[in-house]
Formats: sequence, structure tokens, C-alpha cells
Amino acid sequence: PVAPGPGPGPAAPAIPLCPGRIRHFKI
Amino acid sequence: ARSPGVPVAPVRDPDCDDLDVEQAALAAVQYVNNNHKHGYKYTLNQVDKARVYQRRPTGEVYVLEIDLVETCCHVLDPTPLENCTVRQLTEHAVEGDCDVSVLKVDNQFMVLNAKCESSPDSAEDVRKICPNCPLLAPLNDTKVVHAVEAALTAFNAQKHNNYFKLQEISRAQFSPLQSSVYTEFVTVPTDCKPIDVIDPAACNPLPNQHGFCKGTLTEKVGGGEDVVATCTVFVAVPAVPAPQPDGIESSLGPAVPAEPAVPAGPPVAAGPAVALGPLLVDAPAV
Repeated sequence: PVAPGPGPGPAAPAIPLCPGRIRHFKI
Repeated sequence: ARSPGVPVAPVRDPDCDDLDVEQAALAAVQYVNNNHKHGYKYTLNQVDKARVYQRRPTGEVYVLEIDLVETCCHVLDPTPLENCTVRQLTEHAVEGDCDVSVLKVDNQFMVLNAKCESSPDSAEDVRKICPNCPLLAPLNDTKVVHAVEAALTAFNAQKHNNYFKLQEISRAQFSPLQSSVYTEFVTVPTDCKPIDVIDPAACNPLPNQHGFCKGTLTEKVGGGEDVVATCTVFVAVPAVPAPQPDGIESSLGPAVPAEPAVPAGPPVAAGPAVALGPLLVDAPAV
């Protein structure tokens, strides 16, 4: 018998994507 | 009700590029542009931070930090923001940092408050990308004031229908060698004819008309000055009343068009009360 491997585990917490996109130029 | 001193927990931290966040940011930009009467319109460059709080009994409050960049449209210029060119860094652009709160209720965004600070890009940053580009100059510098007065005099010397008065110096740059001064300023036509102005203070500004001017004064090597002035004049023209059903009298008074300082061009923007037509008035080198 083969022991079951570790599962995928808990999902990584969502990281808010900030700052957002630059529309014109980086200041 | 909540206990005093207990902060309200945020509902969520959305992505800064979330559609609702962007709409809230755009509402804030419009609010900022509507509430400053000097200088240029700003446009959204980036959302730095976004947090959403629940509002009782209904709605959500978007608390945002946003970066704005200056456009080439003066705040009094009726050109829609979407049509305004963003000021390039080589022109020593100004940026704005704003903290804003925007309420969303029934899918409508309403700005609750906005606090902004504006600052020009650093001279070092401008130098990095353009070593010889002119840098911003103080608007009350004597050379700037002189350059604007000379440009306005040159414009008025072209004998337009009306005498134009200075309303605001909005931008000025010195060339690296200090031999020329570039200016941008706002003028307003008055009820005086250019040829018979003795005391400009006695001339009354015409309503809803502005000229947005650019002038360059160059000191000549052998003495003297060259002045070039170009103005774009926006003229308010009365809106055409909407057709009324039979038997209903319009509540509007008779349309009495004020004589425009310059002939109005074709309408390009229509508001609730007036349509505005631009006319480019170029003054060649004097």
C-alpha cells in the first residue's frame, strides 16, 4: 500500500493587486 | 450605531484595477477638476490604494489613494477631459496625489471628500530625460509677468472685436539659457474695443468666454525682443431651445446672444445651457 501524498493544501490568500496599472507614465 | 473610538472594519481591499474602483477614481478626478479654478485639468494615472467600507443604511464607501497627471487643458477650458492631451514629462509636468472617499449607492458614485497635493516633477528627473528642456518658472517672476504682458499686448494689437484682459498666468518655463520665456495664460474678452482702451480696469469681462494663450518672448542678441502669441478663444453661444409641444410655452426667456468677441466656430460641446465653439486665433510673430 502506498500512503497518500500531501494534498494541495489551503489556497494561498488572495493578494490585492495594488497599485494598479499606470495609464500614462511612471512618476 | 457603533461605539465611539471603535474603527469600522473594512469590508474588503479590492484590486486597484477593479472596475468599481476605477469608476470611483474617475468620479474623484471629475470632482477635483470641477473644484479647482486655477491651473490645468488632471487625469487619472494610477490607483495606489483602495479599501471599501460598508455604509449604513446602504452603500459602500471607497477610500482611495490616486495619482493624477496634468493635462494641457485649463480648468476653464470646456474641452472634455477625454480629449485633453496629457502633459509630457519633457514639459516639466505636474502630478497630483489625492486621498478621496467616494460613496457608491445604487450604482452611482458620489464624492464625499478629496484632499490633493500637487507638485512638479523634479528638475533632476526632467534633466535625465531631456537635458535642454525648459524648467517651470515661478508665475510671479518679473520676467514671466513681462513676457505675458508683451504677448497679450501683441494679441490685442491684432485688433480683434474686443479688448482682452489677463485673467491668470497658468504656466511659465525658462529656456536653459534664460534667453526666452515660454508662457501660458488665460484671457477674457471685455466690452471694450481694442482701439479705445485708455483704462483697462474700466473694461468689463464678457461672460462665458475665455482665451487660452501661449506666448514666447525671446531676447534678441543685439537687444530688443521677439514676441509670439497664440490664443484659442472659446465663445459661448446660446443653446437652441428644444422644441416644445403645442400649447406649452417655453419657460426660457428669449435667447439674446451676446456679441461674441470673435466669431463662433461650429459647436463641439454641448452642455445643459450653452454650446461652446472654439476658434483658433493665431497671432504671428510681432
